Amino acid sequence: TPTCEPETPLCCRRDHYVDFQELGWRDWILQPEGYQLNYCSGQCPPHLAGSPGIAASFHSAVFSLLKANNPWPLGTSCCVPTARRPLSLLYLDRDGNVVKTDVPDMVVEACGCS
Amino acid sequence: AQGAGSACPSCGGPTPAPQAERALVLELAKQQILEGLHLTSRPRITHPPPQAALARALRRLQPGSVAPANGEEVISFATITGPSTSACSSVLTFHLSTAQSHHLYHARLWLHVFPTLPGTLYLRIFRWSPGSGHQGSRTLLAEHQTTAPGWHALTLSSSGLRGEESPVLKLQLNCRLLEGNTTSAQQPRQLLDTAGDQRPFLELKIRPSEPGAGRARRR
Repeated sequence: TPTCEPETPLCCRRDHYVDFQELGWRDWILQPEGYQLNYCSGQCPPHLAGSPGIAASFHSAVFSLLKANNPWPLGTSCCVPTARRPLSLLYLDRDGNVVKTDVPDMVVEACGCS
Repeated sequence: AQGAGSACPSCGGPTPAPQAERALVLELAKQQILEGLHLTSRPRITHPPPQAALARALRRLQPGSVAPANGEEVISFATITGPSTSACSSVLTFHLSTAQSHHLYHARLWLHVFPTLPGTLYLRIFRWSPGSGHQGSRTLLAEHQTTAPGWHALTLSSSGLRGEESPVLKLQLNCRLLEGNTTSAQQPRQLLDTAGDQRPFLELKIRPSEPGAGRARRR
């Protein structure tokens, strides 16, 4: 998946680091200090819609099935996450306990046109 | 949706202004984390554990242990109450509201024994359930004996801890010296360190209860 460049209009992954300090959440999230909140943005022209090279994933297969079986408005192909990974968090709950858990689907790794 | 006349940026609409985009991303991050943790709002921490105690507890855990999918590992620090300080008996109270509706599969209690241990220390841990009568009911969770000072990890019977509906877990700690004739002279807090950075803590590993698990077991 291409990482977005300023001049890239097409579907790409926009990398964005969120610092928990910036959210004012460092008092209860112990680790990590922040995380990579990537998201997908950009245009999906018709020739890229459902393109296997761009979005070869379970998600794109589902979108293709939906398109095949349902009336799908023209030009509604979207730039969507096609691969995600979990994020491990160590945080304090409201009772002051330390909790370590993996939160699924937190970090977008790849984007593609639906 | 960005408002009238514009479309979703992911579908090729106009990109919002950088400032607006940043605010949007931060709000998205907050919502994503809260949803991922099944919280409706950020926890307000009124009594955070002391940093030193926290650091010590984290160092005591198994290195590299990873929570299983959707599972959690919890460290809970004890609040100590002693119905009697003349006997080696204390009640350790833990507040575990996050562990409701989860399946507990591992529980260890960490205790710190004073360096000046004069003999063999014999420990018994009970789950304390206040019930009818003066005593309530007790379930034995672990027995342990040691001559070594320092930190000790007592594996608790997870089956003995299951079925706890209350978010407050009370463990009764009984200890005595097996050797020497110093039991009566030893105060409990001289055998076990239950204050400050050496507070006892509970290490739990839990995973979400599988729907239909009971049905599968019955089959």
